[in-house]
Amino acid sequence: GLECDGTSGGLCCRQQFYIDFRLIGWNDWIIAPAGYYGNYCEGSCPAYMAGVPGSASSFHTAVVNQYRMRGMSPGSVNSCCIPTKLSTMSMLYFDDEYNIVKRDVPNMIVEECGCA
Amino acid sequence: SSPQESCASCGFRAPDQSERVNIDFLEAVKRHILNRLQMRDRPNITHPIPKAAMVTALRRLHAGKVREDGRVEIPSFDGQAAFNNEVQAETSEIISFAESDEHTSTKSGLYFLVSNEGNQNLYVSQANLWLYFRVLPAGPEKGLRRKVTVKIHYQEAGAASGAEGGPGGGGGGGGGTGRWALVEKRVDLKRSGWHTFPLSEAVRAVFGKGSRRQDLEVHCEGCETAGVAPVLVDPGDPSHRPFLVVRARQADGKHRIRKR
Repeated sequence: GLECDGTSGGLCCRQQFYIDFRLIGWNDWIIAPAGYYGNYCEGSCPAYMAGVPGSASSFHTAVVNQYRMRGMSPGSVNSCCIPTKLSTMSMLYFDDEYNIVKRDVPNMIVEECGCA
Repeated sequence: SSPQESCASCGFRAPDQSERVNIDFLEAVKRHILNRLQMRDRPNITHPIPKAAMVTALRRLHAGKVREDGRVEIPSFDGQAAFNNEVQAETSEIISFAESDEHTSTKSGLYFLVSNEGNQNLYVSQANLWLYFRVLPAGPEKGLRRKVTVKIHYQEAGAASGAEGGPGGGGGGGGGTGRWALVEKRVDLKRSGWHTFPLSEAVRAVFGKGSRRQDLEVHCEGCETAGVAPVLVDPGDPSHRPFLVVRARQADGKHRIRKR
């Protein structure tokens, strides 16, 4: 997927966004990690993007894109920019009763974006 | 630039460049993290756990390596999921630190408030009690092997919850109000150190009762003559505070893939 680093020309890309838990005062109950990558997807998905390899968010989208490229679009729904790859975040934190909880939270970080 | 079309299936439309640090956006991310941890609000930490106790527990568990700068690195569970070829429902590890109150015997009692993370149907796959045994300075000479029998009493499933009375010995009024079960282990002590005791059944019993208070009675046969003593809840010794490690997962069962 594309990164929103000024070179994506407004196309669907991943915008990185990092929150330091100290800055928001959450470092007293979250032991690790030190912050969270709240990345998100933004940008447009014009029809010609359908042909860009790796831009489809799923196999189903890749098939629909083939129809769209041949002008056989199934309906007039626009394509939108969504996460295509997510990763797990391991967290260590205190709960209300001072237990330390260690947990892998799946699908927590957006790694890549694509057009659905 | 051309106006951004809204997309029927894109519920979330990121703020444009100038609003990025917009407080609403930040609140949305905070809410997202709390939702994923099944929390309504962030915990209110008024009296933090002594850092010594926390570092000891994490170091014992390899749950996290404490770096020089005090930051903690966490290995994730994933390696294990790959190991047993099962698609793991979300697994979490909960470390509870021992407490004591007027219901627990000062000599042998302690209790834990084990978190179920707000989830009633949490399945306890493993639970271990970590106890530190100290060789007393006035004990026999160094290096002598000391074999003692440690008995951990806990209330069985179906017993009345609460710690009134103990297993026929210590703990307040003597004589129990419920059935107490026992975990017994021969421990060979050469020097001061940590020892673990399996308490999976005990914690399952507590969760089974819909409670979260785990009362324990610790008795050590032979400790006095061997010149050793288990450290229970001692404010003066936070780094040897007993702790309970519960490994649990959400019992959803739907996504299990079994070998055929």
